[in-house]
Amino acid sequence: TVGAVAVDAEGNVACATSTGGMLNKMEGRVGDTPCIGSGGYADNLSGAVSTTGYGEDIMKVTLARLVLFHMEQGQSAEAASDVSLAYMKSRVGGLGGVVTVDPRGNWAACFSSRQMSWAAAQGGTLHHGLYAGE
Amino acid sequence: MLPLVVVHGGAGHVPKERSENSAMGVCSATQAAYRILQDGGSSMDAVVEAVTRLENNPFFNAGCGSVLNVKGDVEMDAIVMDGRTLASGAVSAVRNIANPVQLARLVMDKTSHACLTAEGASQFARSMGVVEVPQESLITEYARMRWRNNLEPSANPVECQMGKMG
Repeated sequence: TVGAVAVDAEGNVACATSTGGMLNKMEGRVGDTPCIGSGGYADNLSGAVSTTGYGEDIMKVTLARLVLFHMEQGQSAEAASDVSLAYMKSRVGGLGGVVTVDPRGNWAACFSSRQMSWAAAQGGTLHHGLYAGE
Repeated sequence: MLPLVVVHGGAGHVPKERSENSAMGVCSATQAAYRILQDGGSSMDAVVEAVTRLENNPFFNAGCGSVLNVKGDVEMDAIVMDGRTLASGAVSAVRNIANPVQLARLVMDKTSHACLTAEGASQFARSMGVVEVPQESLITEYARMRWRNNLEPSANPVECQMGKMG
């Protein structure tokens, strides 16, 4: 799965996610990616999220929308991402990752799996990572 | 500080020998999207560009490089959503499409629906002039090797793809 979130100069947010799905999946199996609120969500009033991980678990917690609910309650992009991933892991044992932005230009790249390749560009600086802690 | 773009290449297990290509892929996709934003482009244009680049990169599980289903075929899903209008578009179980994210955007822009699936999505693609590609062009040797390795009844494809608990 691959995905992106962005905030343009006018403060509009958007998300996009695309995937081949799960390895050796049943024919016709559809995961979280095309499901609004699970594979991605975007609202100028709170932010945008793109998710990756085990789709059946992401759908159980509607992970993308869950992150934004926490941000609407005042949590930062990073805290909201971490607490939502922790909920998915504790509630249904699911692993995954998210990239998150808010309309003011705060961002996060968080994951509960062993790794997630990510990159961010802001103010002319490129940030990137793959393993936890990078 | 605006504008800003953040990209991910998937939270699955990336073998060491592929991690460098994975890191380079997300960085170049991010830079391409950021250039669009710096030129005054929309956040929707930026995220579609970033994901298109990764769909075209065989090191990622999307577009070319997708994992295979149990029959050895490629079925793909994609979504886009616009935070200004809450409009969204998605496709699921689509085949023979190089860039499902661009088809998802057409669903958002050209239909009143949120998602089109399987043969219906393919018919819509044809009506929009989206060129179909042979499935072979989407399948990599790495994807075929993982598919074969996980056909055994004892295999654990989810753990193979996601890696063990982090």
